[in-house]
Amino acid sequence: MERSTRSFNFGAYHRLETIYSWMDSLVAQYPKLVSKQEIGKSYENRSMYVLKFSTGGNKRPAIWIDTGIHSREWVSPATGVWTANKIASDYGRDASLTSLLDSMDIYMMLLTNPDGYAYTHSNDRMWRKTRSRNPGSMCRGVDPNRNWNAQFGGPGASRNPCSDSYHGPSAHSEIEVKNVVDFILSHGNFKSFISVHAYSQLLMYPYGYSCSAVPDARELDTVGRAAVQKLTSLYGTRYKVGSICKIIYQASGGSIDWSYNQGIKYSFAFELRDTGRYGFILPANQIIPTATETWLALKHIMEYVHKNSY
Amino acid sequence: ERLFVGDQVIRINVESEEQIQALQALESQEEWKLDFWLHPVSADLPVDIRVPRSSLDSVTEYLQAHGIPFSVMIDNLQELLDQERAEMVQNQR
Repeated sequence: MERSTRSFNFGAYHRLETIYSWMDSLVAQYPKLVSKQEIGKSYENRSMYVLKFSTGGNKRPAIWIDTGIHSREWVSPATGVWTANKIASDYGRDASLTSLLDSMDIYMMLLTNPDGYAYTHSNDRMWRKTRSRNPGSMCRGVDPNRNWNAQFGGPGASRNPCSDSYHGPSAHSEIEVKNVVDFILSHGNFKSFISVHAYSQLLMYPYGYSCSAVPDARELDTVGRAAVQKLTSLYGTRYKVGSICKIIYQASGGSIDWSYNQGIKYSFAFELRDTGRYGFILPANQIIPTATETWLALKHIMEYVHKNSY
Repeated sequence: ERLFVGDQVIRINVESEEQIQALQALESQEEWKLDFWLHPVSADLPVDIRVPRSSLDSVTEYLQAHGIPFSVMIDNLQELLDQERAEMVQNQR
């Protein structure tokens, strides 16, 4: 058992139960800053938790960070765990983070697709989707990043339940997506929405469903490029920056398209590193370097959001 | 528990629009059960495909027939997964 945040090995991959248990120890270690909220249950009835970093106030302007929406992208939640610890331990030490948390909240969802994550540990390491049943099909699961109400069912998503990019029967049909949607809407004061995927080193902004530029494209591009410059400064990891549609492919029903259309201007998606040898099997000894470089970019975005309130 | 013995992950650095189209056609070959880790979209990004052992010959032939060079990124996926699992067990201990 990894009993405390001090003995926890951040340079290892962990099972869902271990991460959930570690979240409790983080809350116990930083009770005035960190709390854990259950925002609902998954399809297979697993709890879905967010970590809230807050120094007080009520529904302060907030930043959302989710990791692990695609279950096989293990370095994403592993980076999330390291990042959550970093935020908690740097509060009161790092001036800009402290200033941010004195007026804003940060919410982190470390395992956005808990059923899928558990399934990658028990049955199929390469599983990407949720685990919901699809009536009339032998194949299970919906791509939770094609299930948001952002031109749902449009180009770049599959109608085939056996596809890894199946969009599902309707927008927000996946309870995991709906739980996040309901939470974001009920809060009502998110200023930034950051979704963390892996791999291939990209920092993206909306849209994915359309190759048209969003009204804030120029600003998002500038912020993204500055964030990536900081990321790259640590180990030289090279990122591409651009809209989802322009730097990967057209993909409808994605989370940051939805958040942007809800008025959350600073919506970004990361594809964390794999420099080209391992894909989803990124060795555990690269977790901390990945998290450390990613933190520089995340921090830049968060600082920018803090200084440019709207 | 699913095993990936002999599955390879291949990488293709796409050089032309024709190659992208040939790879996109490959995506629709359902019987080969290919798992596109990175999809064919532009010449700027590589394409990574997990190829089940049973489809290796067919895919190799297809790529050669279309003049598409590739390199093997992961020779045997299961070996990496076994290492990953052993490491996790050790960490848990």
